[in-house]
This record gives sequence, C-alpha cells and structure tokens, in this order.
Amino acid sequence: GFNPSGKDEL
Amino acid sequence: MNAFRLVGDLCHLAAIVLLLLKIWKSRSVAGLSGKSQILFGLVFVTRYLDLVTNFVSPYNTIMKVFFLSSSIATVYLIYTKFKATYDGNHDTFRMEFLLIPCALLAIVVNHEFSPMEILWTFSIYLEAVAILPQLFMISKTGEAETITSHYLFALGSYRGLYIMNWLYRYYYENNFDVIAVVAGIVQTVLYCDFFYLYITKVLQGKKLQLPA
Repeated sequence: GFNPSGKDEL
Repeated sequence: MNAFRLVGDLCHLAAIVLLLLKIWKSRSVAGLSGKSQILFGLVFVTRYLDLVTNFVSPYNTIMKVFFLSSSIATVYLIYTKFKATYDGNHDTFRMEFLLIPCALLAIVVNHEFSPMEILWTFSIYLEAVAILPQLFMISKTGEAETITSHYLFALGSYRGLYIMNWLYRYYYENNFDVIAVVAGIVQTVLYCDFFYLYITKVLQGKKLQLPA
C-alpha cells in the first residue's frame, strides 16, 4: 500500500 | 507481519478491551489513573496522524482507528461519565514531568527533523513512560483491582512481545529502528516490578497488594 514513511507497525 | 507482533497487537487490544470492560461492568474508574489514559490518548493521536496519508493494510488502519477511538472513549469515561468514581487524590503524578522531556528528546533525537517524524518520535518516547502515573497511583493506594492488574499485564506484555518482533525483523528482514527498540525496552523494564507482583500474587489468586 501507499506508505512513504515505511512505518508499518502500530 | 510476524507472530510476535500479531500476538503483541492482540495483547494491546485485549488490554484496552479489559479496561473498558472493567469500567463498564463495575460502572467505576476506581483505581485508574486518568493521567495515564490521557497520555495514551496523546500517544495514539501523535502517532496515527498518518492514518489517512499512509495506507499500510486494512488491519493496520482498523487497529489504528480502534486504538484511537477506544483511548479517547476511556478518557471520556474517566473524566465525565464516571467522574464521581475517579480517585483524583491518588492520581497526582505530574504529567509535565513526562511531556516536556519527551518533547525535548524528540526534537533532539529523531530520524528526521520533520513535523510528522518528530511527532512520531514523541509518541514513541511518551508511550514508554505513559504508564508511570498508573504505577505511581497503585504504589500510593497500595493495591489494584484484579482486572486492573490483568489490564496492566496485557499492556506490559504487548511491548515485550514487540521486542521479540524487533529481534525477528532485525535477523530476518534486516529492519531495525533503534528509537523504537530502546524506548520499547525502557517501557517493558518499567513493568518488571509489576510483572513480579502479578506472577507471584495475582496468578496465585491473591489480590495485588504492594508491600506496605
């Protein structure tokens, strides 16, 4: 998905 | 996604649900630190600002929405609906002693000097110490309701499981965030004293009582 910051954790 | 992080998120979810259940079933917020809940609300608000700009996955979005709404609802329940049962005299930890150092540290130590990144870093540092008012309150009252101790155990376990998730991602995904890891270790260490009491007392069927 669109995630520029690369942060994928809650 | 790995099992450590999934179970960690589910522990976090369970903690929040346990807290809401305790409040709703007992119609009381006795023993709860409203200040910790305000800090957790602030953690989610400052961390999930990218809710609409960053799409990671349906799971990520749904969990963010739930964490945001449930933490705001909890603060609402404590300070309005069940205000009469809020024990303000024992909830006296000075939040500014946490907010200011976390804000200053986030400005100085971060991955990128941009508003979003500084707010995310602030939320990481704040989450590490947000439980202190609650632990302080328990040390002042000398006890905690059993369901509150289950809440704390689930909450403390979640970040402990995240540490294992970070180890896993370091070795298998070559993914490592020193800020999140260091803050996560501090956060988990703060629960150690409580974990000891929980395992030696609550799991033996006793009430959580701190040695006088």
